[in-house]
Amino acid sequence: MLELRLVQGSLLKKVMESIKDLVNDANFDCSATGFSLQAMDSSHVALVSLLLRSEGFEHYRCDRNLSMGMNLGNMAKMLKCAGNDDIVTVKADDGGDCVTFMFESPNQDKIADFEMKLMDIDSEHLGIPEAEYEAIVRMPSAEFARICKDLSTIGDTVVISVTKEGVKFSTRGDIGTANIVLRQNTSVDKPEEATIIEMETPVSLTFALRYMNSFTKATPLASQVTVSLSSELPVVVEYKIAEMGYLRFYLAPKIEE
Amino acid sequence: DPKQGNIMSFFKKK
Repeated sequence: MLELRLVQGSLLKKVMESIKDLVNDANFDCSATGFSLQAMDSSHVALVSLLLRSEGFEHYRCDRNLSMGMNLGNMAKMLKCAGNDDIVTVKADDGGDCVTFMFESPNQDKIADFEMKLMDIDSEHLGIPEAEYEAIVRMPSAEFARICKDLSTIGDTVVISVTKEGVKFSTRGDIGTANIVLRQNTSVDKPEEATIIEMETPVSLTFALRYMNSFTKATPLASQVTVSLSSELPVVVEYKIAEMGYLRFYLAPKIEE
Repeated sequence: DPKQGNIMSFFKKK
């Protein structure tokens, strides 16, 4: 038996909107630790890793580890029917072939339940090694989204370079080139507007903007995003989910042949 | 042009 009650149901709505276009089908894994997902996009270029820790739920019951295969587009459709202030409960029976999403309005005057069929998904779980990243950039998530969107109107790829001068995002296309440099800025009044650059070694990597733009659909989840870079490693774009966990996107770099 | 890497060449199957 699985029963997860999330008072801030909008978090789950936002998570689904962030990943539904990147990943078609995925297994949600439930254990004592929390509700998690790891899935690759169909071309195996990007990987999504989600963790919602059990402590973040108002009620968390998971009698035994359970893996539930879901079509993320269909799950997103159902969660879209929840109000932004609704409490969302996810329920499933051990060995059952469906999952129920229950939506309760804040004053309990509307209760809805949506039942969705589960599917068997043969997914490959990858081990993600702990890595010491050469450069970690923390910046406003809306700024990161803006840069990715702007650059994708010029070119298809972005070169992200971190030096002691700052972080540079560059692209080139048929019409010309673009470079955007952000410097460290910790002097802002609000911490969510800060840009913090931690650099061990200068690093420069090339990525497909199409994927970066897809990751930025998670912008409503967090005011800040962390971009971790190491040469020869996938970039990690992380959105923290307040007091519950994270949504991380890993993207394989483009490599010179 | 640089070639797109595959995520599975960086992270091993469990």
